[in-house]
Amino acid sequence: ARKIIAIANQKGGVGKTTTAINLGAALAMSGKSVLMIDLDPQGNASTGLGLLASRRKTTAYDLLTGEATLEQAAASTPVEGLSIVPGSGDLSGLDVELAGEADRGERLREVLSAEEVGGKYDYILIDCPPSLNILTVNAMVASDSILVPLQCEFFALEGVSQLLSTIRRIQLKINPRLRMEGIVLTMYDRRNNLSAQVAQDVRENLTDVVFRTIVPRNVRLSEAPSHALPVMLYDPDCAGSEAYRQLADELIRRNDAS
Amino acid sequence: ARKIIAIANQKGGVGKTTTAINLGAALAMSGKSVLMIDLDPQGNASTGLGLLASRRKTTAYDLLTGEATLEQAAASTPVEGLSIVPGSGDLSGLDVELAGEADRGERLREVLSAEEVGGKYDYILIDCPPSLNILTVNAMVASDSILVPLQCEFFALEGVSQLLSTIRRIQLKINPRLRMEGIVLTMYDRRNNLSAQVAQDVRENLTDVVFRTIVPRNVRLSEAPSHALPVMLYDPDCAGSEAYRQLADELIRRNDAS
Ligand SMILES: Nc1ncnc2c1ncn2[C@@H]1O[C@H](COP(=O)(O)OP(=O)(O)OP(=O)(O)O)[C@@H](O)[C@H]1O
Ligand SMILES: Nc1ncnc2c1ncn2[C@@H]1O[C@H](COP(=O)(O)OP(=O)(O)OP(=O)(O)O)[C@@H](O)[C@H]1O
Ligand SMILES: [Mg+2]
Ligand SMILES: [Mg+2]
Repeated sequence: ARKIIAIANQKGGVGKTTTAINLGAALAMSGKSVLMIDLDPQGNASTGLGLLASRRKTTAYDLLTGEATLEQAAASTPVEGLSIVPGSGDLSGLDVELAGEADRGERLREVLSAEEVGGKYDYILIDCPPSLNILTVNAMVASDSILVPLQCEFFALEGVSQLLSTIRRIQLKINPRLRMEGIVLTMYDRRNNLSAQVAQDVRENLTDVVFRTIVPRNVRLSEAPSHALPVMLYDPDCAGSEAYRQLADELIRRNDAS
Repeated sequence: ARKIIAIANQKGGVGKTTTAINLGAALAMSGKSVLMIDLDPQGNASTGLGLLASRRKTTAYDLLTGEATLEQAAASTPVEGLSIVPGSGDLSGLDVELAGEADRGERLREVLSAEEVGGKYDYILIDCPPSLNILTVNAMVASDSILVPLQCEFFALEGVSQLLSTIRRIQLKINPRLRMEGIVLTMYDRRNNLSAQVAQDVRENLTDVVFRTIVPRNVRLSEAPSHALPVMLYDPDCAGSEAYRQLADELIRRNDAS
C-alpha cells in the first residue's frame, strides 16, 4: 500500500533534505520502491542525488502547473529503487503565480491521486522548503503523514508549536487524513548539554510522536552530498548510515504493522 | 550617516539570526545606535533578544501594512543602544495578502525613508527568513547593502549563485543603490576538511566580498538565545563573542572610511 510522507519544518537547516535523501535511500536499499519529490527551489535533494541542473528537463514545477505527468518527471538516482522528481528555481514563483487560483493548495494532490503510475511506489517522500508557503501546503494536502526533522537546538524547538498548529489547521480545513508520522531528532551532539536538554524537552511534551532513532551530528552526512551520493553509499559504516538504516526500519515496522 | 543592511540567504540555518543578534549587539556595545527589524515569521531574533511573544504588541507586520510607525514598533532589548521591531507569525501571510498590490516590494523602503526618526540610528539591520519571498524582497529594496552569512557546508555553497543573481535582478529593476556588504563565513569547524574546502572555494571565486572575520562553530552561540542574551553578554570571553566583536570592527572600519 502506497504511503505519501511530507518531510517538513519551516525552521531552516534542521536536516529536512538530509533526512529525505538518506531515509529514501535506506528504504530503497531494504527493498521498498521509493519516489522522492523535491519541492525546494534550492533543489538540494536533486543535487545530493546526482541530478546536475542540466539533467533536470522536467521538474516539480511542471508537475504543479500541469505541464507534465509523474512518469515524465521521475528520473533515476544512484540508488536502485529510488527515483526523483527534481526541484528547480522557478518553484519560488508559484506563490504569486497561483495566488488567484482556488485550487492552488491542491495541485500536487490532484497529480498524485490521478496517476495510475503512483501505485508502483511503496513510499513517496516530499522534501519541503523552509517555509509554510504554497509549496509546503501542497505537500501537506497531498500527504498521508508528515515527518518533522527537529534539530537539537533552541531556535528549532521554538518553531515546533507554530508548525503543529499549521498541521492542525490543514487537517481541519483541507486534508482530514493527514497524520503525524513523527518527529526525528537530528544533529544530536553528545558533547554538549543543549542537545540533551532539547531531546528531553521534546520527549516529555511530545512523547507519542518522537521516533526512537536519534540522528547524531556526523560530518560524513554533510560530506556525502558533495559526492552526489546518499551517506550509505558514501560511507556505509559511519554513524550517519547506521542512524538512517535504523530510522527506515522503524518506519517500515510502524507502517507494515498497520 | 545611517546605513541599512539586509542579512539574507535563502538557504536555511546558515546563521542569519545569530549574525543579526550578535553583530547588532557588538555594534551597539562599541557605541553605535542600532535598530534591528525582525522580518522572519519565526521571530527568532525577537526571542533571542528577550521579547517574549506576549510583549510583541506592535510588530514588523504592522510596519509593512502601514498600521504603525517605526517609533511605535521599536522596543528595547537587554543591550544599551540596540532596539528591535519584533517579528510575528502573521508576516507569513503577506505574500498572498499583498499579491495584487503594485508597490508590494517597496513597503519597507517607504517606511524607512519617510520617517524622520530613522535618522537617529547609525545602523539598521534586517533579519530575513530563509526564502526569496516578498519579505526578503522588501528588505533588499529598502537596504543600502546586503550581508550574506554563508555556512561552511556543501548545500550552502550551492545556493550562493542563485542568491547573487537575485541581488543583481533587484539592483537592475528596483534598487540600483543596493551593494554587497559582504559574505561572512559561519560555523567554521577547524576539525573537518569540508569547512576549509568551502572557505577556500569562496575566497577564490568571491575574493573581494568575503569578510576577513570567520565565525567558528561555538556551542556558546547556540546556548545564548535560550538565556535571551546576545553571546557577548552571555559569555563575553568565548570564541563566538570574539568573532562578532571582530566582525563589528571590520564593518565599522569599512563604513567609516567611505
Ligand atoms: N546529522 C547531521 N550531522 C552533520 N551535518 C548534518 C546532519 N544533518 C544535516 N547536516 C548538514 O547540515 C546542513 C543542513 O541540513 P539540510 O540542508 O539537510 O537541512 P534542511 O532542513 O533541508 O535545510 P533547508 O531549510 O535550507 O531546506 C547541511 O549542510 C547538511 O549537510
Ligand atoms: N557559529 C555557530 N556555532 C554554533 N552554532 C551556531 C552558530 N551560528 C548559529 N548557530 C546555531 O545554528 C542554528 C542555525 O542558526 P540561525 O538560526 O541563526 O540560522 P538562520 O539562518 O537564521 O536560520 P533560518 O534560516 O531558520 O532563519 C541555531 O540553532 C543557532 O543557534
Ligand atoms: Mg532542504
Ligand atoms: Mg533566522
